[in-house]
Amino acid sequence: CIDLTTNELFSRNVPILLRRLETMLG
Amino acid sequence: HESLTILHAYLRPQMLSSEEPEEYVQKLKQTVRPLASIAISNNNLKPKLSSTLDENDSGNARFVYLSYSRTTEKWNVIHAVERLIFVLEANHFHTGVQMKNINNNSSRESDLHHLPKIQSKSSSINPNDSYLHGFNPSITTTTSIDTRRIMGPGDIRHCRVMIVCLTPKYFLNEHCLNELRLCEIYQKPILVVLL
Repeated sequence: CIDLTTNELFSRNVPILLRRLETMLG
Repeated sequence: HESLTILHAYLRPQMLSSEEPEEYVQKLKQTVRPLASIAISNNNLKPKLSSTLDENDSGNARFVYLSYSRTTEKWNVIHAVERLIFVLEANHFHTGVQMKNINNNSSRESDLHHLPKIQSKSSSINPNDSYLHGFNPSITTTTSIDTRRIMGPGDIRHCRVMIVCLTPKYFLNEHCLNELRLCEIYQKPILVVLL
């Protein structure tokens, strides 16, 4: 679960989200 | 065999009967036999995720379905979703939302003219962040020239991953539940983000 509830968290966690997506898509 | 061990470890302490362990294990083996046959038959099948389709359809290869609240929230979730969509599209994931520029100019500067307006409490986003690809939340823009195809639950079967944009209200929403069920039916991986 990735927290994007604030701008700061969005900036910090979106790269994590992207990395996870890349991993899931192989 | 691993499943059997797990079942044994889990169930054995809960057994109240005084059965001999060997008899118990034999019964357990009988019970899991149908599961084993299902596993074997599944292994003989082609990958059943839409990856088979996706390989032949590059449009779906990076299609990410976003599940989010369409109902009224305490704050405008749509803006946060649009922001997320922009980042995903900028990083070559497809969300089904096509943003076309009237000027047909592919430069990053021109992208700023059709970015969604972000309503944020603070502007702590660093526009130089690489994943933003030119995204600048301080720019007030309009979405009126966007060409958008709204994704619906029927598109879930074609996605590679579903991102569930959870809010406390959406978590209790029937719509959310339905899309999660569809995701389960089509065996799509799920990423949960909190908005």
